[in-house]
Amino acid sequence: MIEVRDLKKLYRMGTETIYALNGVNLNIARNEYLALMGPSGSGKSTLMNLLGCLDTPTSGTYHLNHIDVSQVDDDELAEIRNKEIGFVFQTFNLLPRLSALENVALPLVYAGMGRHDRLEQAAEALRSVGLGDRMDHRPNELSGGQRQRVAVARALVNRPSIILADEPTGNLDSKTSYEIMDLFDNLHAQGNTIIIVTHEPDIAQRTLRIVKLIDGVVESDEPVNH
Amino acid sequence: MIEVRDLKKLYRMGTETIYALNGVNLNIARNEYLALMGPSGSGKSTLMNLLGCLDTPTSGTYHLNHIDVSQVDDDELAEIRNKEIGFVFQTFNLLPRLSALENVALPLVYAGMGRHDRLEQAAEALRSVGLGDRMDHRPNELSGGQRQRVAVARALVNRPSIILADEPTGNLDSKTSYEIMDLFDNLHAQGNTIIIVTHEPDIAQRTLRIVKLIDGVVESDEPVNH
Ligand SMILES: Nc1ncnc2c1ncn2[C@@H]1O[C@H](COP(=O)(O)OP(=O)(O)OP(=O)(O)O)[C@@H](O)[C@H]1O
Ligand SMILES: Nc1ncnc2c1ncn2[C@@H]1O[C@H](COP(=O)(O)OP(=O)(O)OP(=O)(O)O)[C@@H](O)[C@H]1O
Ligand SMILES: [Mg+2]
Ligand SMILES: [Mg+2]
Repeated sequence: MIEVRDLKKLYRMGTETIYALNGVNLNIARNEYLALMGPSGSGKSTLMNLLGCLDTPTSGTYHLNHIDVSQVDDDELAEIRNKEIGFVFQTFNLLPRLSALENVALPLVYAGMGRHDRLEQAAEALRSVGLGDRMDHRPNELSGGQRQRVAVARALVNRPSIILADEPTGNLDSKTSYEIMDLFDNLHAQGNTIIIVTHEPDIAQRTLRIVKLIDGVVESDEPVNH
Repeated sequence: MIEVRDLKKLYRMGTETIYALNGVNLNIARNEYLALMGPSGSGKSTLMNLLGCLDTPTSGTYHLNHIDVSQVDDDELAEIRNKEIGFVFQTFNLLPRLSALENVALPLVYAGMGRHDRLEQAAEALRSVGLGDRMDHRPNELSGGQRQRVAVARALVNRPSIILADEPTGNLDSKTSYEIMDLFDNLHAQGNTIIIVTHEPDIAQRTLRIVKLIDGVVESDEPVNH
């Protein structure tokens, strides 16, 4: 369902060219459970942004469900993003003036859901990440790990079939990060496709396949031994 | 040198009161190397902000080098912060329109250092965290782990004697986080006091003492067995 061929993303900085991605090839089937690892700066977030249709490559192709994403117009791309894909950002990207509940409800506004239903569905998503007692707090009234969990809840609230989580447990203690991984395990068991960037081997060991990037290319792509 | 007695920090949210810190007692001597751990929301960042003189408690006392910090006026407090304390924020807090180099040089502006010297000292700090080739990038042109390392470099550039690092390796792969810990080890060997919030046991094991918080109070305070 995800087919990436020779994907490149370059940035020109003055006389220098930075190859954030330098020819990535990847096939990801429906209902896969994959960890994306690699050193800081190796291109993981860049790849995630491309997979999430938040950015466009410099060259190469990305087919999502047999559609060449580069041939799709902006409105249709926005629709794919909102309906199909849930994205947890490495830097959370919460809106500072909205409460946790309003932040999580935002994707449901785009989905055209009525106010009562979306606040109820957002509340349920927040409870599923252990933040039932923090719904009215704004992001600056939350701890780092609580903001991270609001970002996770927001990515899941629209019940997307593809979940792209960029370091979803980086700010969490062991117990809380295992609770978040239990949540992802359940979503995987329900048939969804889960791609998690992590630098923690314990977290990666809970998935079924580990893809390692180095300097913008795939260095290894192996199933997890259970 | 750090003496905290019955420190409390409360937030009133409508009818509810949240006890972010609920009576913390702690003594930290010069040249200690301490890890602060605990579940998400247990009060670690709140305590770090109080120790870093970035916030004031609701009640209790904080003596830094025998000075009662609550009795100090704002100018003197700012001076203590800029000269004595290096702070790595959990959410980095970099200025988006400045390059990595300019961000790291900022504490030296407050220290009254001339432009040439501060850019040189900032460049050295960035090289020490492996970002010698990213100095002109702005924060949105850096990976998550690179931004984190800029935040570390900025905390160290003024050569403070107390380093407060709130999750300095949360976005880093193993190899890069060990390089950052080597840096902290060296600073400790030079006589400085290092307090690191971490949720990773491997990182905590590299320090000499682990303080665990739970629900805003100290649950345990133990030396590390080496
Ligand atoms: N401005 C605020 N208003 C209300 N509650 C707050 C505010 N700031 C923090 N809190 C609450 O205080 C508690 C402690 O927050 P703190 O940021 O110190 O936790 P932490 O231990 O650093 O957590 P994490 O590991 O997730 O970063 C949290 O439950 C948080 O929701
Ligand atoms: N807008 C940009 N302009 C120039 N270089 C960029 C830009 N965005 C990212 N880069 C560079 O591209 C490389 C890959 O960045 P990316 O964010 O994908 O890394 P990452 O693997 O997610 O790292 P981390 O683990 O630290 O989050 C980095 O070296 C970064 O400096
Ligand atoms: Mg990243
Ligand atoms: Mg914190």
